[in-house]
Amino acid sequence: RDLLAKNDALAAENRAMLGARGILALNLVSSPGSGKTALLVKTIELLAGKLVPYVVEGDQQTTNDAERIRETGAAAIQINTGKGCHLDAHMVGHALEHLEPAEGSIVFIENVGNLVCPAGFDLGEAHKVVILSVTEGDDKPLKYPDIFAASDLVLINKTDLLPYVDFDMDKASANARRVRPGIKVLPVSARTGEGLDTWIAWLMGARAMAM
Amino acid sequence: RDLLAKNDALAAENRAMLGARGILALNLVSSPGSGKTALLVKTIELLAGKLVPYVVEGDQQTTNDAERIRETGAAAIQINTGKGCHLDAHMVGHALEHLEPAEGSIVFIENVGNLVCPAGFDLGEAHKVVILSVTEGDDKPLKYPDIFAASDLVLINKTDLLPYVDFDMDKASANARRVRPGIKVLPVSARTGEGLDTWIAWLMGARAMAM
Ligand SMILES: Nc1nc2c(ncn2[C@@H]2O[C@H](COP(=O)(O)OP(=O)(O)OP(=O)(O)O)[C@@H](O)[C@H]2O)c(=O)[nH]1
Ligand SMILES: Nc1nc2c(ncn2[C@@H]2O[C@H](COP(=O)(O)OP(=O)(O)OP(=O)(O)O)[C@@H](O)[C@H]2O)c(=O)[nH]1
Ligand SMILES: [Mg+2]
Ligand SMILES: [Mg+2]
Repeated sequence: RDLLAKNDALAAENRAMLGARGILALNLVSSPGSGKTALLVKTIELLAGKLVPYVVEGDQQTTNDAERIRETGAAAIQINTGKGCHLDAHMVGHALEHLEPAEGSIVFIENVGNLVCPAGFDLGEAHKVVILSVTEGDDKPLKYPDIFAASDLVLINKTDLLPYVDFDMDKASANARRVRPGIKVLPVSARTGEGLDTWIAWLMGARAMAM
Repeated sequence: RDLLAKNDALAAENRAMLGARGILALNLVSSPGSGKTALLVKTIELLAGKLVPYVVEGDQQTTNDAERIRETGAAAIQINTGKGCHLDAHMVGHALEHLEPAEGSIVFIENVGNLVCPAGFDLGEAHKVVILSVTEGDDKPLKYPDIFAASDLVLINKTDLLPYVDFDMDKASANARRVRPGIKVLPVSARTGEGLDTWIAWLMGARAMAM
């Protein structure tokens, strides 16, 4: 498809620009309300003194998420996609021009809440990270396989709610690995902080590989 | 857009066919994992002896949801959209030909889990019903306005989890009404059955209007 080819070309340009500056870019994808922004807020606090974070926020409407990020002191830019169900490389390229992320920094791209559309749109990131909430059900990796197949890490969020939901962590992990063998699975809670140390270690490892 | 016009024409055909047979069709939309299938299973049990239900299930992959519906004894047909992020009127028209719903019955269309794409695609339904889970956050109606603007009823599901999440029911309702003045708001729990009597009453009212 011609639009896809065009997007891939722009994504390659983004990737080259980021690579030249040793910047790690991550594309965070999930359903609406799985906790992407909450996790980013916690992550930015834990990265203090370690890494300078920049955030590209994508939403149909509002600047709510960029404002939540800015409350941490980190730089954020909001893209509104209107009717669009995903960010694309063109939008992200422009956002990066505005943000001017420093060499060796980390850029988090929070995609529009959608478990389908972002799968096919490369933004120039080093990795896609998919977030699945324990409230959403353990069958979701099989029902929405493309986004899991495109991701290198799945953060299973809201583990603090496990006592009140019927979510089978082993089943969910097995399902994710079925569609993406080798995917890393990490249970976390943006609320209690559980698992976040391991997430930060993964981030620092990924960033070392980006230098 | 030409594809949209084509879809609208087919949706009008579906609507005419359903209308001629006095059938109420509802298009259920929500994020992945908000509880559409769980609510349908409970609803079908409560409709026993009242209405004959048929279900059109839409998912990227698997027949999981259609199988869950069939376990209730109700007729269901599964559509797999592959990479598609929403059902369209063409797919639904074919599904209805297969299901052959009886006169005066009710057809539930469970759309692909997605808070963005289904907004612009008429399927021929009488109403869109959007489901928002209390775990997803009370700002979602503002961030994903098109789907709420297209809906006549919002079911706020998983109220049993309210003690463990920071969800403001009044804020969520106000946000929904801001993007769709006149929208009905109904708190429910597919798990405990809370609010389902009122949902059934709304259904029976909608069906009376379809005769
Ligand atoms: N209990 C619990 N709630 C959480 C956790 N993480 C996030 N939440 C809540 O989940 C809701 C949604 O969180 P967000 O951070 O807005 O989710 P999001 O993925 O950024 O949503 P979109 O950007 O709209 O797609 C909010 O009410 C959060 O407080 C968690 O670990 N535990
Ligand atoms: N606590 C609680 N859990 C619920 C409720 N309703 C559904 N769930 C759970 O939420 C998860 C997702 O439910 P589903 O019925 O699969 O959601 P869905 O909207 O049909 O998901 P998709 O079809 O994939 O978009 C399952 O683990 C359900 O058991 C509820 O009222 N309370
Ligand atoms: Mg967010
Ligand atoms: Mg379902």
